[in-house]
Amino acid sequence: KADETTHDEL
Amino acid sequence: MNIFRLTGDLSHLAAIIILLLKIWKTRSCAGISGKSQILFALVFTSRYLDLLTSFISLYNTTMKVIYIGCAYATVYLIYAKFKATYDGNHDTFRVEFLVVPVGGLAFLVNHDFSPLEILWTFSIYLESVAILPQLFMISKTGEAETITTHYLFFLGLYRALYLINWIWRFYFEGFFDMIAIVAGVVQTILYCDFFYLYVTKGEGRSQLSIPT
Repeated sequence: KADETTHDEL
Repeated sequence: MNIFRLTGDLSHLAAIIILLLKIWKTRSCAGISGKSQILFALVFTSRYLDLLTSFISLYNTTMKVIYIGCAYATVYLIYAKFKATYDGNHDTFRVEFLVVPVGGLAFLVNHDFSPLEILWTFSIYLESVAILPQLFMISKTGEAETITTHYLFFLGLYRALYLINWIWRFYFEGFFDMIAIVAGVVQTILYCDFFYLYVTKGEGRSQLSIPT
């Protein structure tokens, strides 16, 4: 879950 | 990071800078929809709150700060400094018809029901329709300055490049974000009509005339 909500794109 | 995402970001940055310089140099925001610029400022504000909570990279942070700064500077130039040149009579799109449904959708369809994530989702949905007041204004006036068409071209190109970036990331990293992809497809489709005119009529004409 966590990885999905860390957005690395602008 | 891949070449499509990098050129996409640079295309986006180019669009933002072109618009800011156009208004600053000509000291006029004629033909520019202030409503769209307010929506973009709202998009960046709601999307980049994670500047306060997480650090991705220097590039990521720097670009976010530049985007937010330029967005607010553009809104300031339109509504304060060069207010006299703002064409309010043609900038009449009812943005509440965009913000309210997008806000509701962000609550219904998101990856995680947390404040930051809902705001991110809201910004993704809003960005896909934020250009509508600008396109509507151009269709009303029936023309656009050449520099404005270049602004729109790079702005539309950036999300189209992001679509390729998502294909690339799905193929090589197995990464995909359905919300961003669907919104990105909608956003790019909205520019198709403009892209056609930009390519077919952009050459040789001083003004882009969109049949109203």
